[in-house]
Amino acid sequence: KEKHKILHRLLQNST
Amino acid sequence: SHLLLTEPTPLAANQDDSTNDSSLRTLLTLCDLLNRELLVLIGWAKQIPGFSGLSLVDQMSLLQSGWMEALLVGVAWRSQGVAGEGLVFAGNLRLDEGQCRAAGLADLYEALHHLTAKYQVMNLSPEEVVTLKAMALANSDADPVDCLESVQRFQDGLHEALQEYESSRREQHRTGRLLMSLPLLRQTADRAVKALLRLHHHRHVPLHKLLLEMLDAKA
Repeated sequence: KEKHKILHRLLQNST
Repeated sequence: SHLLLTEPTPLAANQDDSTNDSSLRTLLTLCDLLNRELLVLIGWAKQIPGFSGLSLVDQMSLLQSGWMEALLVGVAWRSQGVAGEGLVFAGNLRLDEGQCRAAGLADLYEALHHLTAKYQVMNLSPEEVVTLKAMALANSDADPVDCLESVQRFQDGLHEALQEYESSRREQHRTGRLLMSLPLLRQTADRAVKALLRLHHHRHVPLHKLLLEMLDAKA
């Protein structure tokens, strides 16, 4: 998922 | 009613002033708006009932394939009832056919104008718009799906909500008509993605990181 790191981070961020 | 409450406030465009070329300025302004809309869309998706219950892999897949469809439902809705033929990307960013063509977005204009006209004839209600947007995401045909059962449950919940809403209005044909409008939405989104990728690769229009990441996922 390295290629999609921004989306991954935004989804993991609970706020 | 939950979707109506969580519908984000429409964003305003920030006029780009990095260039004197007015068509490039339009394009950069639009891309900046789309990038910020994507951020809002991802936050909005998490609030759709059932979305957060999906695996992280499925959440990512649905957003990667359905984001443009969900964004275009918003543009087509904002463009309803506007005098003339313009597309309303934001309250302060309305583009007519000539402006789109000058910015290299003639194909996007044609596709979106068709979609907007279709929705206009259907005379959508706000309830239908927010449900359509959520269904576009749920129905994005991401492949592969990690947990098909959860994704289907997510789709079923939205379908059920739409059916309940339409039966409360005694509009038995509306659910089918809305579902039958999804292929045009898919087609319009594909053309929009291709147009932006073309501008980025052939005309070297710089794009924000998130927008580029999401476009690359569709490439």
